[in-house]
Amino acid sequence: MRTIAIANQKGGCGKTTTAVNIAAAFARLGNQVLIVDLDPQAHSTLGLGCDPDGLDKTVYDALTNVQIPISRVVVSSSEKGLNLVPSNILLSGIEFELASLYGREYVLSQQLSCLNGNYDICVIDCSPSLSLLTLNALVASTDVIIPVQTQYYALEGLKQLLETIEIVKERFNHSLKILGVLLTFVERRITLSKQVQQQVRDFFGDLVFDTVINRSVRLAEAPSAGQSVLTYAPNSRCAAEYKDLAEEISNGKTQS
Amino acid sequence: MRTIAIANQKGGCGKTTTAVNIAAAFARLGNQVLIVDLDPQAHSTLGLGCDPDGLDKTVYDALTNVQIPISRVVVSSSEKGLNLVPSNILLSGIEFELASLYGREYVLSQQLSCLNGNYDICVIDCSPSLSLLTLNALVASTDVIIPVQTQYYALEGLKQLLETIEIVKERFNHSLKILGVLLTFVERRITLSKQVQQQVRDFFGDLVFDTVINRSVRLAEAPSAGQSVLTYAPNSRCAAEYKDLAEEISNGKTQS
Ligand SMILES: Nc1ncnc2c1ncn2[C@@H]1O[C@H](COP(=O)(O)OP(=O)(O)OP(=O)(O)O)[C@@H](O)[C@H]1O
Ligand SMILES: Nc1ncnc2c1ncn2[C@@H]1O[C@H](COP(=O)(O)OP(=O)(O)OP(=O)(O)O)[C@@H](O)[C@H]1O
Ligand SMILES: [Mg+2]
Ligand SMILES: [Mg+2]
Repeated sequence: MRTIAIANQKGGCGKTTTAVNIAAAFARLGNQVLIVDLDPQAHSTLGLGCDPDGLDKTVYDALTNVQIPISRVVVSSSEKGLNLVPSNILLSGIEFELASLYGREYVLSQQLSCLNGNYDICVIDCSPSLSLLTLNALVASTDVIIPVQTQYYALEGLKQLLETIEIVKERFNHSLKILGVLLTFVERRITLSKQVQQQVRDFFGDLVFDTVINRSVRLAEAPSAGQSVLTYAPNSRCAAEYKDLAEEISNGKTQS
Repeated sequence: MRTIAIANQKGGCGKTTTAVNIAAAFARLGNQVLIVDLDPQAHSTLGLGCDPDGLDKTVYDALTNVQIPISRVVVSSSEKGLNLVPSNILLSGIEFELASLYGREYVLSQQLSCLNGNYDICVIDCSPSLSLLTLNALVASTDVIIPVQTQYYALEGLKQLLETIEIVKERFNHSLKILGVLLTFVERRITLSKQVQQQVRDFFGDLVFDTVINRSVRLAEAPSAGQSVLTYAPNSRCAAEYKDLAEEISNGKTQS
């Protein structure tokens, strides 16, 4: 099962929006897809029409109790072919719960390995930090997508994220690779956006996806309807962009 | 010393932008102001023209070594009347360093109490999480400003933030109060923005500041020049908005 973590500790760069919409786009290409919400904010859960407060069990239960296989936590989402491992606020206590557990970095990867045959692709939405949760996501993944907002602050945190990915690769998960860097909130007419875009391409070269995601109010509206933008605004440019990204990845146009 | 934490675990809602620009606006009103960067991303440090990698000591040193008074870590910023307690990536190890320390929630407040006579106002920029660092900020503060982006996901995390503030008030810091909720990224012509604005005002009532911050590319550009927007684009609408906010707070037009 190809497992793709959507990670960047910079807040608000489009992790959840990318996780929900790329997962929905992969499902439209005929894949069986699972999305894991690994953020206590539970925004992927909300964005797919599920109420975090109404859930009996979430990813928290599967991470803190090995007796509960993650398959028992999976729910269907508003999107055909896309299932969800939901989250809620309890997840914010995970650092404390797992603090003294030997092998606490592998808890998610052990749980997901039991689902290997059920899904083609698994997408993991990470919280805006390089915490134990994000570490679990990187250890459990085959690939990482790094959303980068075309704004000044976006560039600074990337060095640290790359270092963290290297450490995970060396010590926990040799097969982890950067699938690509995704430029988000792109605005063609704004100089700053163009400047940052150029700097990111200079720094990352081929790692930057050809597909970019432009700023679009449709992406901000879709979650309030509990839908991916592919369902909410099927003919919009941003729906086409996430479909293009899914195809770019599926066709292996990716780099490293 | 009035100490104002800028807190919200939602990523990218304008915490750093508000911390830097409100601090600069308070300085222009004649106050001696200190800004504390309590985010390992060090964006307030960068946004005020300081290089996080070039620093001998940061807030990390003052928090992990009581022998180092925070006054020895303070540097001047690009803004007149505004000093900075800088941060860098070392700060991301703080949870681990302080894990077994008795009274670890009070470390920042103990350090800041030594600066009481030197400054009129202290502003603390928090990271996008409700971690030990943000807990330290809330324990050390007299007031909290909550920036809320006018987008769907912005509403969901507020319940949890309010609960956390209540817990801090009961157990650690009785004088903490919510100074106000600041609407950010406002776009008058976008329906979603108007809807969320209305929902926030319905939920928070008088706690919402009269001043709102509109979306403006100037706010995204100013940090790349290492300046507040009051210096970078003094005649812009967003510079006027942050000056209005500083006056609204100074005139005591605030609520609870
Ligand atoms: N390309 C875009 N154009 C316009 N709005 C967008 C775009 N991508 C995301 N958004 C909106 O911007 C906000 C931030 O995006 P999102 O929540 O996906 O970021 P995030 O990185 O997951 O944030 P966090 O760090 O809090 O997890 C959301 O309200 C979302 O709807
Ligand atoms: N009103 C605004 N209009 C346009 N851009 C803005 C506005 N406020 C902030 N920005 C830009 O949006 C991005 C996010 O803002 P900022 O970094 O201040 O949020 P934050 O809450 O501090 O993020 P984090 O959760 O990562 O700490 C930055 O690039 C900033 O320059
Ligand atoms: Mg998110
Ligand atoms: Mg910030």
